[in-house]
Amino acid sequence: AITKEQDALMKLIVEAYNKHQIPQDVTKKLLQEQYSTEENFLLLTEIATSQVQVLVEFTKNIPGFLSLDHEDQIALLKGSAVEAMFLRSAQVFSRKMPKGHTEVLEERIRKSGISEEFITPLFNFYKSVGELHMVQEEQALLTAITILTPDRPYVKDQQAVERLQEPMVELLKKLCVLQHPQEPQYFARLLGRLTELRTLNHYHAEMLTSWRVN
Amino acid sequence: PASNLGLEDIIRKALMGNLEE
Repeated sequence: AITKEQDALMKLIVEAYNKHQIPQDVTKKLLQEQYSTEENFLLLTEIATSQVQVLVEFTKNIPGFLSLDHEDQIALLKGSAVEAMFLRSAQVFSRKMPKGHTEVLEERIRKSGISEEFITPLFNFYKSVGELHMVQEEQALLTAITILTPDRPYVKDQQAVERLQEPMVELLKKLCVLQHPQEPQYFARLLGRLTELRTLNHYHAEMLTSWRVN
Repeated sequence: PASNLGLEDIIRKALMGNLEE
């Protein structure tokens, strides 16, 4: 069972996850009709920027994060921003969206000058995350675990990061057993998504370059 | 690339935010 401390940790992470969301006025624009490729491009850039700001606000609430070395904080955030962004946006596609919203979002991403080579793996990821039907606690913890990945580039004190990540992984494992008793492989499937996320990192870097060329 | 620089600036600015609060 989940200990008192673990429960407190979970509540704190979920509360921070819910508190820091992309502002309504930004997401509302996503649903407005007929945008040109250029406007889609600018809109996606605006949302990506907002997601990074939301990511930092969320991360500040992760116990121990602000006591890490300042440059390591930057390295962790920089190294995980893209993954955290896709993990979060995946939930938009898997949550019960009002009729037609998902299609509009998908159309917007497809019509923003991003090459097909990147869009296919991105939507495969969204689909595989959607099939997991993650509960909110799992989404918040998985995001925190993604950010606290010790082997990001330029992280100096990896052990300090590991000490923060480890209890989160333990807690997520217990949560998966409690939430998905009939699926013993569920935790492993969640971690599998993190591996898939890392490949998106690579595609994202290439996508940015091709986007700029277009 | 410029976008990465942008990313780091956004992160540094948002992190510093807690000094103003």
